[in-house]
Amino acid sequence: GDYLQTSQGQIISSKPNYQQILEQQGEVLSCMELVFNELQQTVKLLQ
Amino acid sequence: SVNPMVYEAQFFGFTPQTCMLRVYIAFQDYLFETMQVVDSVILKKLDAIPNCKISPSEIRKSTEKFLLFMKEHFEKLFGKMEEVLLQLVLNIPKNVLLPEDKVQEQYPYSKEQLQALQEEIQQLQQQYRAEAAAGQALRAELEEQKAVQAELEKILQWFDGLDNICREHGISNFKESFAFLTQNSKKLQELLKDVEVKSK
Amino acid sequence: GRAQLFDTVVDTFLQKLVAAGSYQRFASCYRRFYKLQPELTRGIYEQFISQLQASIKEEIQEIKQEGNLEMLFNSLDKIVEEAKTQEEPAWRPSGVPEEDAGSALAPYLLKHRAYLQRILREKQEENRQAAEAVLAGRGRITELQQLIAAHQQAWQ
Repeated sequence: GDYLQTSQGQIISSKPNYQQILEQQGEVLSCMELVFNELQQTVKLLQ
Repeated sequence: SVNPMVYEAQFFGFTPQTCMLRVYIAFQDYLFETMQVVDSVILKKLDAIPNCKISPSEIRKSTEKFLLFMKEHFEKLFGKMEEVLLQLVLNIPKNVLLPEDKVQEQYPYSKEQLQALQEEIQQLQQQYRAEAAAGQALRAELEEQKAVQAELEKILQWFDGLDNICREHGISNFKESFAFLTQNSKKLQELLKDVEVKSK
Repeated sequence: GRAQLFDTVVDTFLQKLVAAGSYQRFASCYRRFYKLQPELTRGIYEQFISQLQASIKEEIQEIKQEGNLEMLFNSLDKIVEEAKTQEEPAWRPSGVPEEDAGSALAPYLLKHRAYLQRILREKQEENRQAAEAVLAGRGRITELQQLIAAHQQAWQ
């Protein structure tokens, strides 16, 4: 809260949630896992 | 109405009046002492004169008379001397500012102005502390960003790696390849059906 | 100068005192003794005057040395000479140390204020540059997120 009074207060206050960003990438990778499972099954079926 | 002459005391290290008092007491003491010596010398000389009709008390009276006379003149003359010395020698004229007080004319700050200045300084100190903390916060975020960027770039590299693997294995376009494979397997299934029907 | 004036005033005092305590006056006070021993009376008087003058002059020298008066008088003469163009009455202590100390403190406070203003400006500039880097970093992270999302969508 004190940062708002400083020269770059707004920038500091608008800091993104980097932890959340990294957690989202975890979701991306889980999604990709599903995609590849599907692909694998499809290829087996086609074989 | 007595002028304490404090400014002069600041300069000289003593008040002019103290100095004059010292001189007065010393001069008076010397006058008395010298007269005492005169008195005792005359009495001694008298003792040496045989059949002297002058009594010691007479000499004493003469000494007192002369001393009284001298003291009167001493007081008058000393008063004049003191006046001259206090006015012309041991004084600092009204228009004169001592060197150590030059700051009073250069920086004529009232109590209120000084307080305002001190408050301003306090505020600046607080601002600086806040800016220093803000700087630390910004640098901490930069460090955090480095770590996050590294992670994201790793994931991106992984995706690029996938694309490279596909290319290495001759699959430039997964969608097309799957469409082709699906079509072919459908064709094969139809061919099989055809063959089964024709063989029956 | 003050030193010379001081000596002159003291000498004048002494001369007038001696003149007042003349031999005639001395002899008239010790009339009977004078009649008895005129030469002795004269001798005693001369010694009295000589002793008195010597003691007073010695005392004055002592006072001058103790108080370093010669140096102080010359210094004051110089200060007075430098201030001769100043017509207005100069500042004098108010008698309230709190009030007077303010002006003595003022130059140091002003210096301190200037110093704080300077380092604050420097710190703000430093932070401005750091904030620029932070914004650039955020932009890059957003870009990476978008690229990853695009890849993911493409695979999906």
